[in-house]
Amino acid sequence: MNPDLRREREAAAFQPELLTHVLDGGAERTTRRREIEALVLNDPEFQHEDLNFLSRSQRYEVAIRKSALMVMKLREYGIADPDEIYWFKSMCLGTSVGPLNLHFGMFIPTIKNQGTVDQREKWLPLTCGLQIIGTYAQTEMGHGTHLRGLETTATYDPATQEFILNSPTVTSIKWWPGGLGKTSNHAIVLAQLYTQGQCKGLHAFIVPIRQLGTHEPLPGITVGDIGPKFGYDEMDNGYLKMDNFRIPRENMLMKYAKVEPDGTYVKPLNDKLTYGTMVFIRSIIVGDSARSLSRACTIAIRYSAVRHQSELKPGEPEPQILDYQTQQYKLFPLLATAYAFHFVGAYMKETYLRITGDISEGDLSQLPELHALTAGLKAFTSWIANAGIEECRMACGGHGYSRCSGLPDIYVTFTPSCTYEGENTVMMLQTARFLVKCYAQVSSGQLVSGMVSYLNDLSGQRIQPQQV
Amino acid sequence: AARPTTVHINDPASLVEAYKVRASRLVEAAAKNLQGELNRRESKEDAWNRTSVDLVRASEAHCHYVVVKLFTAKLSEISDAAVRAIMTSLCLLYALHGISKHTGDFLQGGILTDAQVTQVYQQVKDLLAVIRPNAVALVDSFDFHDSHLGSVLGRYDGNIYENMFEWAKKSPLNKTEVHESFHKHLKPMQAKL
Repeated sequence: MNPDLRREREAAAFQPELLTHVLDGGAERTTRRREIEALVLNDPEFQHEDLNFLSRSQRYEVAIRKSALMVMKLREYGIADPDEIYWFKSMCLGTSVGPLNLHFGMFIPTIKNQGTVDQREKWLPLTCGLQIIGTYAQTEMGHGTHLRGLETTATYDPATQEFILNSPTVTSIKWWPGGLGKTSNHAIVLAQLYTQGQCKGLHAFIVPIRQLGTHEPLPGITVGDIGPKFGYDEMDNGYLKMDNFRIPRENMLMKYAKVEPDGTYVKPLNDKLTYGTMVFIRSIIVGDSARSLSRACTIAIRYSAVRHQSELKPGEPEPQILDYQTQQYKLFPLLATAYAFHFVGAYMKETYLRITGDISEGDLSQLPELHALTAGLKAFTSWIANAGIEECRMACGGHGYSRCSGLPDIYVTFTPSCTYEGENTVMMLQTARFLVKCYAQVSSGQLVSGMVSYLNDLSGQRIQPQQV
Repeated sequence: AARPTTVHINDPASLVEAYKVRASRLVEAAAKNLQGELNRRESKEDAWNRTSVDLVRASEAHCHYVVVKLFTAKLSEISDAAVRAIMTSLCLLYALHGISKHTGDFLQGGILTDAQVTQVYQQVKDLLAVIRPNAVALVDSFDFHDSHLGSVLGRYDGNIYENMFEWAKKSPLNKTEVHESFHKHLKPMQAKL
């Protein structure tokens, strides 16, 4: 043990283990988490060469091998609790991303949240057994956060009771979805539904894209990898072009909106419901902001305790750089932020589960606030964590720029969260729409509840500046 | 009647109030600006676009308030006194550092006085010194295993330099002492010059 770090640990005024329990939600959860992590750490099959020394194709192959191993080991150990799966997966993938992430994180949850009972019974067993490997294809080359601008069409043909999926323009080609390029054989495609000559807006369709068994692209499907990015080297972000590709009527997810066999369209209860998957992902991103910033702070603060530089007092030995106030001013507010976001992430997860429970009981009253809160906090936490990770890298000087520091990987893996699942400025404006609506309610004498209840007291909220 | 509230900058709960008032002021200002734009032009889309900077600021203030509120609420759930003490310092640092980065919002709304803002700056520096002896323990509490952290600089044992040297030796470029490009390109060039 480096003597500086040893001394630092001996000087602490509290027991880190007790704070770890707070972060995990209790001592027993800490114990369980470590047990789960040890299953991976002690398994030689998960070992591999440092990804930094591999080509992109090799990195993708390592990620696929680990992902397949992960699925089989989870089954072997009988791990089914969502948190335990998350712990196991995090340890498997470390700082890299997995080509199956969207299968587990988007494809399966969307079928669960937006599929009918029949659809869930048909598709979920196939997805859990990974005969079907899916992704979630929403973003197009020319359209992203503004969903109503998406061009992909799904036109209903009552004669054959099929939908015809089509990419009418080059800008409508589905672009970016993780796992789309080489891994997945199905995709949930968001498309503008046309039936009986009318456009009914965006709906979700399960689209097969590769032949089961051979994994060859199906006729009418053009699919592949979009090429190297700023990071995400192990992920086959892909493109998908559909040329009048036919799917059965049963492949439209119809828990909320429906198309009858004759083409009659039945409206959903609330058009926000199709946002369910995005709200779920955004609440997860808040937790990711905390985890990524925590990792960066861990690296920068430990390194700052080990690194000695310059001289604070002439003639004295070089001090630890953590003793410089400017270094503390860079890192400690970020450390506080990492803890703050961790607690917010836990709150978002609880709130999401509670409100989606209400929704399945038919109570949609809190959906608008959930939608606004997840949008705003996703933007707020990812913007700040993104800048904070870069601050941590620079605080480590030149060695922070080496991939051995781990900081470039944390940054390039985290930074997409500022633009995916809703570009941050657009997210903030969605939150603002909700806030302005609440303000109008309060102005007309109605009370509002939840995190915006402070608006009820607007006239009363005059702070008396305190004479010091 | 307006209920006068005094901000105590050493009290997290009082800082939550300050963030709450800041948020409601910015929401109110954005809503009023939007209404003003609506009165001046037909299209509500134009009005919205011409107020969007204010609207983003209001949302950020709302989110900032939510984060400070939830962090403060968490403190009361921590049973161990030593852990609660250091987490209270972190919470104060988060809230006060946030104020120091947005002093205009807090001064403009009469939420804090100029003298209080000066105190905030000083308090932030004082808290850095409070946190300094516990900084390594605070990151140890995140409990990242080295293989999960993926960092030679952030190793738990702190043995950075020798491991950095070992890591570099594994670079593919070091597979041979002399890279093949020397014989293919440099040596022929040197022979010609």
